[in-house]
Amino acid sequence: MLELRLVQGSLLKKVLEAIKDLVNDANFDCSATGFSLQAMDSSHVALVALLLRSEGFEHYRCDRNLSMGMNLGNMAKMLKCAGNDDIITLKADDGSDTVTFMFESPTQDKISDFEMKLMDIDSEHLGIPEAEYHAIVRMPSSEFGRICKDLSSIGDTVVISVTKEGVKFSTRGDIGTANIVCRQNNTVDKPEEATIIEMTEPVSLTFALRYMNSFTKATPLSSIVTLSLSSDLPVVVEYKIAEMGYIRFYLAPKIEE
Amino acid sequence: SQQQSSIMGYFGKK
Repeated sequence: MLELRLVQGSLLKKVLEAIKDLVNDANFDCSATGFSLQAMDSSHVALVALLLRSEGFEHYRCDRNLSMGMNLGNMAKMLKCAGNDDIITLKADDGSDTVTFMFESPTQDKISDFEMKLMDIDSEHLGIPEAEYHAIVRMPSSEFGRICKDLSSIGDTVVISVTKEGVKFSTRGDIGTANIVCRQNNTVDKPEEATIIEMTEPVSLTFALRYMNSFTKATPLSSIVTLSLSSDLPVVVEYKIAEMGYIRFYLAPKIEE
Repeated sequence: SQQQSSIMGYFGKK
C-alpha cells in the first residue's frame, strides 16, 4: 500500500513539466527515504535524478519498496488537471497495475480522482560516484535559463569556462559568436540574486545547448541553480526543491574525437 | 571536431 499526500501539489506538477520532454518513460521508486526517480534520456547523453524526501509529504505511507513505471507524458497530462493550489495524493495498492492521483481543492469542495495505468519498464540504475568538483557555480536560475535560451539562437553548443574571473558561457554558429561572462557577485541584497563561484582549478567543458535548455524547464522549482563542473565528469545542473529534495540533471560533455 | 559522449561512459551500471 502506498499513499503519499503532498500539500503543495504544484511541486509535483512542476517536476513533471521539468522532465517530461527529456524522458519518456521512467520508474518512480518509493521507499522509506522518499519518492525518487533516476532515468536517462533516450540517447543516453543526459540523466535526471529526482528526490522528494518522505519528510516533505504531509502523509507518507510506503509499506514496502515499490517501483512504478510511468509514461511521463501521460502523468503530466493527468497532473495538468490538478489546480496549482490543490493537494495531490498518490495512491497505489500492492500488486496493482494502476496508480491513482487524487486532487483536493484547498477548500475541499472539489475532489478528483485520476487513475493511470502503470507500465513495465526495464531500467537499470547507474551508480553516480561521489565526486569533488573543480568548480561549483551558484547563480539565479532565471539568469541561467536566459543565457541558455539566448545562446541557442546563435549556436548549438555552449562552452562553460570557470576561472577566478568568473564563469563564461560561449557559443559559435553560422552567424557569429557570443560570450557571456558572469562575475562573482555576492554583495546583492537578496541571496537568490547572487552569483557565487567556488573553484579549486579552472575548468572548461563543452555541452549541447539542446539539453541545457531542456534542464531549464525546472526553473520554476527554484530561484537558484547550481552547476558543478569537473574536467573529466558530466556537469551537474541542480535545482533544489524547497524542504523536499532536488532535481539533478547530469549531462555528458562533448569531447575531442 | 567534438563528439557527444555518453553518460554511461562515466556512470557504471549498479
